[in-house]
Amino acid sequence: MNIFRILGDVSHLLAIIILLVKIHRSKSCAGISGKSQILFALVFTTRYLDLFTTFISLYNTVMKVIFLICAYITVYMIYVKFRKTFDSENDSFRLEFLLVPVTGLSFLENHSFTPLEILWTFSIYLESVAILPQLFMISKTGEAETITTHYLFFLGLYRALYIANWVWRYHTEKFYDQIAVVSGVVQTIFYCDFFYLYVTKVLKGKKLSLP
Amino acid sequence: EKKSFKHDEL
Repeated sequence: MNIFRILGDVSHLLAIIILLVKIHRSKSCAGISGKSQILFALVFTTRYLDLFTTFISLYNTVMKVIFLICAYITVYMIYVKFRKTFDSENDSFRLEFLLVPVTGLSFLENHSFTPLEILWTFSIYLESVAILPQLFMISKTGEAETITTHYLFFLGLYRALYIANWVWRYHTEKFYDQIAVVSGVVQTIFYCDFFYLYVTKVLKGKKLSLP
Repeated sequence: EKKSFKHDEL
């Protein structure tokens, strides 16, 4: 466990909590893609099945359980509790365009051809593209609430920190998981455009709006 | 040969 990994996990947790707090306080999930949140719930569900088979550490188990619970609460808030505020009109990304290739790829390129391992691989590939419905929604409406951009910033920061974590692990323990690293880099690239807007607009006190 | 990985990250 290194500093990048810890900070990455903290950023990830912070992003999820920011989103939950935003929905809870404003009693609205306007501007949030329910589809991205369903994908994240699916990512955690398929990845953390090893909760039943492998014990890594107390930290690992607790974080997994927290992520799972938060993901399902978020989906519940969007589709049940604050359903009326959900902008389904603009959440129109076609999920099959992500799910079909990701499923196919996880069968083709994995560490071993076993159900748990294929599901783990599926979750890694799916996570790398799960934010796309959210980014699509922002590009469609042309704007995002500032708190939503903070959510995206911490989610992107988590990915960037994980890359630093892998560089560190490669040099210190020769650890290198190609599937996770390649997917993680792809995922981080999706945030680059957003990072640029975040730094040039949101951090200067302006609202994120696209021309 | 494909190695079995221990997935210790989140």
